[in-house]
Amino acid sequence: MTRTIVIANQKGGVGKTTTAINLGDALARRGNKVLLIDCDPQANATAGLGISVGDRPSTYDLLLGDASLSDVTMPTGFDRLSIVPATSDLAGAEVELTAVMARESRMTQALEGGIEAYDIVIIDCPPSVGLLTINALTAADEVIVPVQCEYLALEGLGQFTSTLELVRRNLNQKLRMRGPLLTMYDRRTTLSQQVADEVRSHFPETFQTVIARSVRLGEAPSHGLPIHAYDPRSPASAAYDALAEEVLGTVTTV
Amino acid sequence: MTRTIVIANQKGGVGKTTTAINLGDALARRGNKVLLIDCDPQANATAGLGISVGDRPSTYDLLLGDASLSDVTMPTGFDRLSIVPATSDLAGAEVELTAVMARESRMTQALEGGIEAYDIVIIDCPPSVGLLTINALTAADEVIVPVQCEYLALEGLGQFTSTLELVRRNLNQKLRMRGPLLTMYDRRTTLSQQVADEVRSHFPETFQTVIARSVRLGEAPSHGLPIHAYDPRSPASAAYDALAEEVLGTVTTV
Ligand SMILES: Nc1ncnc2c1ncn2[C@@H]1O[C@H](COP(=O)(O)OP(=O)(O)OP(=O)(O)O)[C@@H](O)[C@H]1O
Ligand SMILES: Nc1ncnc2c1ncn2[C@@H]1O[C@H](COP(=O)(O)OP(=O)(O)OP(=O)(O)O)[C@@H](O)[C@H]1O
Ligand SMILES: [Mg+2]
Ligand SMILES: [Mg+2]
Repeated sequence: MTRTIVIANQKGGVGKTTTAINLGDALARRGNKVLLIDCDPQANATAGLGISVGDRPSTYDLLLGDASLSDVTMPTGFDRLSIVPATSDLAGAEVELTAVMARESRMTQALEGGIEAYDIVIIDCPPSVGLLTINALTAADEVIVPVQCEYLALEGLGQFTSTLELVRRNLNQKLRMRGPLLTMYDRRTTLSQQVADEVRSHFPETFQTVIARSVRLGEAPSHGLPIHAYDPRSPASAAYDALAEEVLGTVTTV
Repeated sequence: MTRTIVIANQKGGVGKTTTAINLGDALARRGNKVLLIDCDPQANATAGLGISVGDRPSTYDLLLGDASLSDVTMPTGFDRLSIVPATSDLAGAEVELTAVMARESRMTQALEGGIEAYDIVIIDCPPSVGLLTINALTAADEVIVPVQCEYLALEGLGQFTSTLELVRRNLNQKLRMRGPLLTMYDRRTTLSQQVADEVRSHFPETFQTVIARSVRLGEAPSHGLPIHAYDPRSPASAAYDALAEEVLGTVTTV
């Protein structure tokens, strides 16, 4: 049974793409066949793995064109990790989807044609709750919500979880919040600890794994590499390995 | 002549809100009457100044309702700095604006009624190029584009500047890119220096002022304070003062 995991949060710069790439890679290294779908017009997951799309079909064609899942899927060069890349065309999809019938379910329909070939599908989302993120959430089994350990990031978490509730009630009853994931934790500051305590007290399903702030995570995408390929002995690589173990171990039915 | 400055970048978490709040405050402390408009449904500029809106009218009512500029403007408690606050209603505005006539010019029309009371208007945008950001850009004289000194942030700058060109050609001929602003610069890493050099070589109008990474900037909004009120002797406060001087000193007509 394929698990579709969406990485989403409307707050920007909280580590969605970094989590999608590195969790995907860690799950693939543990023997799972993983498909990473870049659903963000910024195409950071695509660039962060060093993928050049050229004029091949991409997520835009999957949602709005006639391309099938196998038409748009590309290898990444990492074992068992494939990608559906994004291009900047996807920026037009938000507006173009508005007029399409069953506009929230285009991703769900697109995945029906071939998803069983994968153990896990991971979808990276843009920092908004427009039709691209709604499409991903409608197709999802679970959602991981990266939350930066900073005050402003905390503000938006409540707003985002009420959006998840709306999607669950109106579009996708099976949608489960797997939990907030604390990111960019800086042990030198009390702010990080305060935000972490606050998130854990409001959301008991918060991941045990915490991703600390690490310059290596900022460097890895400029080499087109997941953190394990870039610096396998770094704490950041170990943290994403621990996250993969946690994701494989349990699924919170909250 | 009132200057309308928009702070925008579709990349998330690059310091848009932090720049809007602290540049606004620094300009107000230099004797300018400043209006800060929170055009992001996350309402981080509103929360970062400790403003509670209650059921007062907000940016949503300015764009979609019958509220005038003076109806929605509130004091911030800081001299000469007023705010048009945001609420989460604004999240619905993107979709609701789609069907409205002259949907890109709602902000321009709204500001016509009363903007001359201010020397400078600053508009904080969400991390996307939907109708909220397009409305802000259509009303703008100039745009400041915060760019985090990280690889992934660099990727999107080219995409964003082509969006600016589209807006200038189709909606607002007076729109000028005032320049990229380098943020979260970490002098301990070579990555920051590489990104900074790359941005300056592609965009000669990049601000001289660089905002270094500083925990104090992450802490200040949790107290509802601009950096100068929170820690006036901090390097971050000095950096935003220097930015204000630079903004007042020249306007690049690029
Ligand atoms: N734990 C970390 N420590 C340090 N830097 C990090 C960490 N995680 C991510 N980064 C860096 O921070 C920036 C933001 O991360 P990322 O792009 O993954 O966030 P995002 O939520 O996907 O952003 P967006 O909202 O624009 O999609 C990137 O430059 C990334 O390399
Ligand atoms: N120079 C800096 N050093 C350290 N932290 C910073 C700096 N500037 C901003 N921050 C913190 O980084 C986070 C992101 O900044 P901010 O929210 O201003 O970005 P943004 O571009 O407005 O995000 P969004 O795309 O979600 O609107 C915030 O928690 C903020 O407090
Ligand atoms: Mg991203
Ligand atoms: Mg912001």
